[in-house]
Amino acid sequence: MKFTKLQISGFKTFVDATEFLIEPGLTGIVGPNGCGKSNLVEAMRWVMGENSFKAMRASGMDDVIFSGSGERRALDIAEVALVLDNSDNSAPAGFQDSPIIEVTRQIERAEGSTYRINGREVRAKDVQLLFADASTGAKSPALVRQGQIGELISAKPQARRRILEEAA
Amino acid sequence: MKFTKLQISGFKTFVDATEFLIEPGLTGIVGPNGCGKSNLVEAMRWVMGENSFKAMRASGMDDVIFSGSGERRALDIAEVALVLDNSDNSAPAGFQDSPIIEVTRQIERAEGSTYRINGREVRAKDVQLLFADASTGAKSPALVRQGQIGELISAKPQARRRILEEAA
Amino acid sequence: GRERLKAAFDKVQAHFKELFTTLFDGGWAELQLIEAADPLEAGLEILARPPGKKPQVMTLLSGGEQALTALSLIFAIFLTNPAPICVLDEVDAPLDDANVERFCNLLDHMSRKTETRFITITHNPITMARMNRLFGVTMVERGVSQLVSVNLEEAERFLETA
Amino acid sequence: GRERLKAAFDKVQAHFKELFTTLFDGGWAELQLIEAADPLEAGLEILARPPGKKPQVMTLLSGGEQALTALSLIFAIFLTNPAPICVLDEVDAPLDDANVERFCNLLDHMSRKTETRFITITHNPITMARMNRLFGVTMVERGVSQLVSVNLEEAERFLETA
Ligand SMILES: Nc1ncnc2c1ncn2[C@@H]1O[C@H](COP(=O)(O)OP(=O)(O)OP(=O)(O)O)[C@@H](O)[C@H]1O
Ligand SMILES: Nc1ncnc2c1ncn2[C@@H]1O[C@H](COP(=O)(O)OP(=O)(O)OP(=O)(O)O)[C@@H](O)[C@H]1O
Ligand SMILES: [Mg+2]
Ligand SMILES: [Mg+2]
Repeated sequence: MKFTKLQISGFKTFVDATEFLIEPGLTGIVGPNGCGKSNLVEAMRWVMGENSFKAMRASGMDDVIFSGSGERRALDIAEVALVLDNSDNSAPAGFQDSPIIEVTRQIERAEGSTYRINGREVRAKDVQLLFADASTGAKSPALVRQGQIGELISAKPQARRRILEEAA
Repeated sequence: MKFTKLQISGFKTFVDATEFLIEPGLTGIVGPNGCGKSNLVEAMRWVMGENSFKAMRASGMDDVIFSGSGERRALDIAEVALVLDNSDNSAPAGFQDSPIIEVTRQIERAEGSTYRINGREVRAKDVQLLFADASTGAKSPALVRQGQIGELISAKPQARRRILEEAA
Repeated sequence: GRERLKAAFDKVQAHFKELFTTLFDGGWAELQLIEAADPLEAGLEILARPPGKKPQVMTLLSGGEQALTALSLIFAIFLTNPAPICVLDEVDAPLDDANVERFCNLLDHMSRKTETRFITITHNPITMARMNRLFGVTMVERGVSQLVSVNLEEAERFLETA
Repeated sequence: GRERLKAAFDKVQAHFKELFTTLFDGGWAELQLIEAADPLEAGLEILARPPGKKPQVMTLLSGGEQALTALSLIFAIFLTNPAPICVLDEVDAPLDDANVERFCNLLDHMSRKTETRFITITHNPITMARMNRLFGVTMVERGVSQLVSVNLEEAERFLETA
């Protein structure tokens, strides 16, 4: 299962529909402080079923919806879609006949999140399980947040062991 | 009271006697990872009376004594001297007739630290008070350790207020 | 005790607001005493609004924006009661080039306004270029530090080798 | 449960030791399960000895040395069970030029050895130059992000403006 595309609309500073093509090898993301680089990759973790708003640097999950800027007013809906290439048929059972798997998460202010896989509504848990079976997901050790290296260094030994459990 | 010179011998990776001239304006310190830049400025905080070994990134105050390297054996004594220019007579009472004030701290393995001001042995508290009166000292907010910016950002509001108290 | 802390808070607040707007080239920020009426018991909260953005809780700000906000607070405390020595250990690490330039402008300004001597540890070539002098720390012999005066060219070569 | 964690630990240990020695161009490191006999209750301790130095508790290591050691652990866990996607947000911030080059060599090596797609957020020009492609994020309109494909020259100009 390969990650091919991320589509973001209304998530944090990505107000207008944005498409991010994920290609093989090494992709670099650059730009000034505060321009949205971390927001971009947070959208990926979010659509994979991250249910802790603290992991989104927020104080409530509605905080991920664009809250307005100098010239634009706040939105009430944020949506992120992640497109996966399943042509090698490595996705879990139930997806054998889907060469493309599209996972979508939409949040509406004060209404909570809705998840869809290939257009069909599912629970958050189904999305989390799909990615867990593919050795990835919002809690994957391979997704290193800004400052997480420092946290690992100063973490208590018990907390560090839990990272090992993610790998087992 | 102006800081003019730091002399280090046996403190962490500064094995041989090293003299660091502190001149007016902006001084930059550069070099590869692990070469000793933070150790250099830690020596300054240490001689000003830092009594927490944790603030020295150590697990015991003896850890600041050079513990040996590939080719050299460990030392048993570390000494740091800080030379102050008091020609403007701004130092506390008791130093009026000293245009130069030299503060020294020496630690001997398993024996603890000895402090001297202009050659005369004093208590740690006397050294701490001298620097506190000059609006500086090991706990001065103007001494920003590596990673301390991150700590301030993630600090609880109560902990942040304490930094304010240092300034009052 | 209580009055002194309140007086210090007001001075720091004034410096903090000005430094934030200088470092961010705009925007607005404010310190708040929260959780208790008594300043000796209160917590220190920071509200910040970078230019062009809505005011937000600190956690939503970017890594670089948080660092710049924290530096504004640290220097605000410093200017309230300038120390003879100021040591900054790699505080420019999360900043982009434009913010590093503004940080260096601030150091210039403070070094001319106070008698303070500044020591800045950095890996950033822009910061190095703005210093009045440079010292390199090397380990020609493994595990043993040596201090040597360098110019900007030598410093940049330093960076390129282990 | 217990056997799986112990088996995972042994695999991670093997990768960790190798990665550390690669990233540090020498030296030695080791993971230890401490505080309890049962791996499900134990803590994970890290012992590290950079080349030419005596083995020391992690806290005495420099900022860059600690970051490189933590990266060795993260990548060791990754190699034990490679994910289809790996995102690294400014992990090269505390590294000097020589260490950034070694970090990029490792990314090259892992991207060829696994099917994983890597996304690296960075301010570092060396890292940018080693990527297969670059995207810039801008805020031409304040508070609104735009994503645009860039080449290395455009990326470096990016860094120089707010
Ligand atoms: N819901 C939201 N609506 C509008 N703006 C938001 C929202 N959430 C976060 N932001 C803004 O996004 C910005 C942070 O973006 P981000 O963390 O992606 O920056 P960055 O490019 O990673 O910067 P750095 O290089 O400093 O890490 C902040 O200025 C914050 O105010
Ligand atoms: N008592 C000691 N004896 C010998 N070596 C020591 C001692 N204490 C610390 N060290 C060594 O000093 C090194 C750390 O030095 P320091 O923190 O000054 O590096 P740095 O130049 O600031 O690097 P960075 O750029 O990564 O922050 C470590 O490698 C550590 O092993
Ligand atoms: Mg960021
Ligand atoms: Mg350091």
